[in-house]
Amino acid sequence: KFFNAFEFISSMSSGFDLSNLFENK
Amino acid sequence: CFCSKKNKHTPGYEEPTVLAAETPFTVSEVEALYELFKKLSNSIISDGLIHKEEFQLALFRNRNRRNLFADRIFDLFDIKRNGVIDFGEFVRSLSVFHPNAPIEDKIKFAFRLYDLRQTGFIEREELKEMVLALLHESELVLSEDVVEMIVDKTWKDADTKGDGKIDLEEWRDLVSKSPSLLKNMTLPYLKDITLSFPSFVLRSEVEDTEI
Repeated sequence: KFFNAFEFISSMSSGFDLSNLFENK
Repeated sequence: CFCSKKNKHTPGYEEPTVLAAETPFTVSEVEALYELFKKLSNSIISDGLIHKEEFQLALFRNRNRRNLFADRIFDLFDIKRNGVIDFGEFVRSLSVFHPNAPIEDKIKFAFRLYDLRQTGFIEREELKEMVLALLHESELVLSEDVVEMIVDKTWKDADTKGDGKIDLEEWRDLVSKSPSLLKNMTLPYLKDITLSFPSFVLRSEVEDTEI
């Protein structure tokens, strides 16, 4: 199945995962 | 001296009642966020403001790790465009990621995130630049042809007006067809930050019911 480039970016970039702001505390 | 430590707040501090009234957060949640903010904003430079290095340190446990998307998020959080994030900016920006935040706010924030050069449109070159940045970050190797194919296919789906750029309306249409594009725009942690982070010592000065 083809994946959307935006989906690729949003699901894979660690820089887009703000949960780390909380988890790394 | 009558000054009390209790009243010493970071620069850009705003009353939790005010921030709670403007966002989906409760007063207690804003107070919990203030505890988190103080940790983040004093992790390298003790000035009560989040610098980009502190943001990177919090995200990656590495102050020097650059990342295109983290840079963009930092820039969007930095509403006043003065190179740092103050408490008001932190809460207002994070509120977009609250599960109860309006979907339209999430759509607009994600659009601005991908509009790298802030032209009001997402351009094909920007999309390709982001794909290449992600490949670099993930150490995935894809041939130039495959990258072009992915970008082309996405572009055909998104640029429905065929004018070579994606505007907010086209972005909204794309997201409605693929809601998972906004998955990272919601942080379940924010639903009830006071329970998710019991280490925060909370002593609410104002009851939520008072606002």
